Amino acid sequence: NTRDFNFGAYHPLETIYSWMDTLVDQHPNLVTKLEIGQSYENRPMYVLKFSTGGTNRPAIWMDLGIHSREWVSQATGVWTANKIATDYDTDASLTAVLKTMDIYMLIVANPDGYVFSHTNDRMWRKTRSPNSGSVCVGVDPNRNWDAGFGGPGASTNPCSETYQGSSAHSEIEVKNIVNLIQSHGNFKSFISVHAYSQLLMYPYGYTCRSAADQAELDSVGRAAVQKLTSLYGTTYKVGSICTIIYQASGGSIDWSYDVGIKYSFAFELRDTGRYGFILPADQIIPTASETWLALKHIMEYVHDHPY
Amino acid sequence: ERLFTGDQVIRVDAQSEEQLKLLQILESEEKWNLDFWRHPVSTELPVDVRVPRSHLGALKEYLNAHSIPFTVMIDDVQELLDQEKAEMRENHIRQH
Repeated sequence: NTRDFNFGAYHPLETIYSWMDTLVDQHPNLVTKLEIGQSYENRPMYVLKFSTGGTNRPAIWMDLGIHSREWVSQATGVWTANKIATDYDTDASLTAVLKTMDIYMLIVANPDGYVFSHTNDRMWRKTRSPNSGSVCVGVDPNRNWDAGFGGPGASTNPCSETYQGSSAHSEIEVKNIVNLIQSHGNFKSFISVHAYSQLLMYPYGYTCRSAADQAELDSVGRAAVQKLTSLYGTTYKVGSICTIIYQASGGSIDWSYDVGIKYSFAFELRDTGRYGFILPADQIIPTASETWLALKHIMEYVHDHPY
Repeated sequence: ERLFTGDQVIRVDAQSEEQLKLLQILESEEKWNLDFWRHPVSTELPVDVRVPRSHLGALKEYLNAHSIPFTVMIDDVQELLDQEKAEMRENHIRQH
């Protein structure tokens, strides 16, 4: 029963996957579970689809945990999925969004890496695909997108944490998302959730040139972060990937923006400066709760500004 | 399972572009198996780096030699991971 589920704890992949089934069972008119493909090691990649009907409605995409060691992101995904399911029909603005839009959520975007971070190497970040000619395994799935692929901020060294892969979309985990987004063709927002640094970023990362919609994205981002900060005072910086952190090629939100999904954002969730990737589980719910206020703001804005 | 016993996470506050450069050199040389959790990108953002125990002395010496201020953010990574694992085990038992 999802009411018994402990959202304030980290869970292994199989627990998260079986919880998804429970959520679907308990909200059959809102939530469905889609398998969008398999990972390199043949684990299913499940997307939770929140829909109140219609076909191919304008949609919002959210992926979490593409860097496997960033455990608070997958945990935030579980809490957020439950929040959407349980608040629908009572939260007026969320209900309004779901009246005309769908939400697709990939809670564990890198299942192989996530399992490996539980069983072998807690600091694992990349995928688990072998690299021919190298003893080093894995590709940074956030350098593997066809967006400035192979440019600055990505490495050609398979042993590097930011190894870009042999070619754009070489990683099946990335390809599965690309295929879904392209076959659906009606996504209006693409949100990728990472940790940590407390940043809300928008394109571009592969260039420091401003995106055409930079002013709008910046103002939506700042307003969203204001909502986030209002809960516990957690401070975030807002800006383009390139100006806030560094030039990073092959990133997912650059790809989504370049294929026309205007409202593309990347979150770097908390740590407030003590634990890094090893954020204690008692900070999961506060982190997810504050992030929800920003996510909801973005969803409301996307809903109110059709294009 | 890979262990991180004695590894520390150092938080470095680069005070100048020159100090930032020195950190970026460390990162690009992939020296001492440093695992940058937050990259050296600007003097406004801290740099967090996990340092294998075997290279702790060398890194701290390097930072001191260049008067780059740092603090120890995580004293022993494995200790924190052991706590995290124990908590997960406890939760699993409780759940079942």
